Amino acid sequence: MFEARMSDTTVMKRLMDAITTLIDDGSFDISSKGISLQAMDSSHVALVAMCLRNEAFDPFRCDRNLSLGIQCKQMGKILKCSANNDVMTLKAEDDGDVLNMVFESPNGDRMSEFAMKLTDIDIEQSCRDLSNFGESVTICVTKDGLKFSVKGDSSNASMKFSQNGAGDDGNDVSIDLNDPCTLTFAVKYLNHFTKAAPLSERVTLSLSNDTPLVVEYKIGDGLGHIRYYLAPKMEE
Amino acid sequence: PKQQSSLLKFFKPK
Repeated sequence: MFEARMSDTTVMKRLMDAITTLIDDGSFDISSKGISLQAMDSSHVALVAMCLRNEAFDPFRCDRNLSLGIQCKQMGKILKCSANNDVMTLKAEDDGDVLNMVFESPNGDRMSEFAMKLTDIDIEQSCRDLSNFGESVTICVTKDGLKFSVKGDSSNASMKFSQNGAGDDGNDVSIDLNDPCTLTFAVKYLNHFTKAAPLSERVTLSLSNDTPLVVEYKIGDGLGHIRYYLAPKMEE
Repeated sequence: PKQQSSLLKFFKPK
């Protein structure tokens, strides 16, 4: 039996938005520690890894580890039926094929129940062609700062953030640098990752030459995180 | 020119 109650559905809504941008369905692993997910997009270029600790729920009960195959769009539709300050309860039987979701208004005068069918997810989905890539962004980090530059068909653009300065929107930028690095990525994916921005005031980008980019957003005050991994564009 | 690499080149998901 899995049962978890969350006092505010907002985090779950934002989290599902941030996941659905990359994947259609995923296996959500439920354990006594909380809920986690690791899934690649269909082209195997990016990966999303999410963890929502049991502290994000009260109570949180998980008698046996479960893997729930969830169609993210479907869950998103159900979540849209709740108000932001609704209390949400998730329930699943150990050998069931349904996830029950209950929303209750804080004063208890309204309750709605949904039963979502779980799916068997084929983890080894075949790759689709990587035919339609958007433009590339090159990220260059030096001791002076962080620079994003894009070369388009008809125009070029670049943005630079200085180590101790402030970005365009006034937010602080801090850089922890071992070695300078320059990497190129598909902008399309970075745009997908920004879907997680409402979950956190701060985003952390981790780069190292010739390795995937890691983009991390913390959830709440130690409640968990969502991380995206993105394969770089490289010389053949 | 640079080509998009696959994440599978770096690691495999569980």
